[in-house]
Amino acid sequence: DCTRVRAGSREHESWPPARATPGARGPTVRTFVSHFGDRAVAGHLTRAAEPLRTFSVLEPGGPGGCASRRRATVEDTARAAGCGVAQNGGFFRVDTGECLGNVVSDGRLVSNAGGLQNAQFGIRRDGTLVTGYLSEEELLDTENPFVQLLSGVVWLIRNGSVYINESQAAECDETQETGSFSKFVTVMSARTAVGHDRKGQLVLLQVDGQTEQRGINLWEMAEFLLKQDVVNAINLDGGGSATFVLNGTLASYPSDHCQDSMWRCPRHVSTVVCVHEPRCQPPDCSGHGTCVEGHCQCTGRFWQGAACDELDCGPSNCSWHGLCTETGCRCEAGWTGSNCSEACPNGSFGEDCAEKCQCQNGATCDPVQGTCTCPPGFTGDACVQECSLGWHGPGCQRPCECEHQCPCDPQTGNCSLTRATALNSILSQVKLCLQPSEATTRTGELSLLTGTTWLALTLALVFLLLISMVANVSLLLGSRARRSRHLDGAYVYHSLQEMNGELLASEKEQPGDAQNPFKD
Amino acid sequence: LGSGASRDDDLLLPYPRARSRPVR
Repeated sequence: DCTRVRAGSREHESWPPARATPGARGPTVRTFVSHFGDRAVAGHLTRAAEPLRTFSVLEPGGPGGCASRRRATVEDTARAAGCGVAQNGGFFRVDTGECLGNVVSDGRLVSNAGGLQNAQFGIRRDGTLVTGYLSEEELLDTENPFVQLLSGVVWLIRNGSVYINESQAAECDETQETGSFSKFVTVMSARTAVGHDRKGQLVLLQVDGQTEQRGINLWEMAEFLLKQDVVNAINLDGGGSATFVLNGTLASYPSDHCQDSMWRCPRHVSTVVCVHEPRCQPPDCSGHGTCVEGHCQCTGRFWQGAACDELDCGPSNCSWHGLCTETGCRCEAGWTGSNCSEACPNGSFGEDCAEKCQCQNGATCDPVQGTCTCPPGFTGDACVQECSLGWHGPGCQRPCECEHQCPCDPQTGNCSLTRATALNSILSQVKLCLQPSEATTRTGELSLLTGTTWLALTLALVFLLLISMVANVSLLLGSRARRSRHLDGAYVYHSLQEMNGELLASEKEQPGDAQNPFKD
Repeated sequence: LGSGASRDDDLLLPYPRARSRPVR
């Protein structure tokens, strides 16, 4: 059918991957000569377990073969890829070598048919086997992408039933003369097919023949496959393309003639289906292991899983305090130990407890950040500062609650308020803020101090009083003596009267007085 | 094995070679 289905979902069957069979052996190849009608037909039937790891679609002559429209014999392609069993794969343009249909090889999208509806067979990343019709959108799925896929013509068996008639309707353009398509179905010829059985094993069928002379038609091939317990299968290229290669050597009878028509030569075909030693999935073991006989042997102690893509640090899972890495638990800041189960020892903090705490005065150090939780009475980054007045408690976060804004004990917060009153005579009331205990002793001291002070002060004042009294008395006595002495002297006191500048006549200088020094 | 190239003379094609299938 020539319609292109870009989006949406088309008819196909998905067969979940079979559980890995430990110790699964390599592929089994059966050779047969069976009778179809009056014809004896020879061929090979191959079964392979774990197709996700043992089946590949190969480009002719290796990667890039489709892009360069290369053609190669199945032997050449199979040998290069180390295939134990190989057959020709999808259809191609004989004149140009172009790969036809969809091709996905080892996880690489090689060719996109743009939604053309032909029979598809593929394996998704999780091992699901897909058979049937796909839209382009389904081909390009990224959730569970195809790792192998190729296109055939005619879906032979769907879910255990022959599906040829439905295929003709889906894959043949009813407007086009269907003569060639139905002839393609009913003519006897060499045939190949790919599918899977109920155990989820890959099944390859190759039948010798020559178009219109030997071999089988698609109805007979479908019946043969049903008898072999095949559940889903599609028809691949036949006629002169039908080729079976075992361990890199041609093991079937191709129908194409060689240049010397005496002989038969295997055709240079396009894609190849290959059964090989179990490959690791992904082949490089996610970069964390080596593939040995199809099983990943993970490097290091912590990469685990079939694909070496899971990190496992043990049941403790790094005690939820760390991240499991390929070198083991990488602990979060503040934790240490092989399972990150130990908090940083005292005095250290941070990643791997590599930092040194700076906290002082018995402050606790946060094992993660290294921040200090100060004890009561201290503050600051390293808890080296004492609380400033009026604050107390851890980190000095609490204001003192004392009367008169008195400070309190920085550690306990106890107020020290005592209203100590001093000597009421001299000192007015003095509010002193002392610790209660200190207050009592200090009050005692204070009162002692007050008493002594007052006493000293009193004595000092009395002493001063006495001195001044003595001084006054002595001055008094002194002056009396002098006066008596002075009165006997040759002079008398005159009060000076310099009234307006003139002296009274009587007062003019009297002789003899001049010698007297005692004149005032 | 030196089988040499085949003549591609046994073609089994599902669609006629005459014309490519018209895309509708």
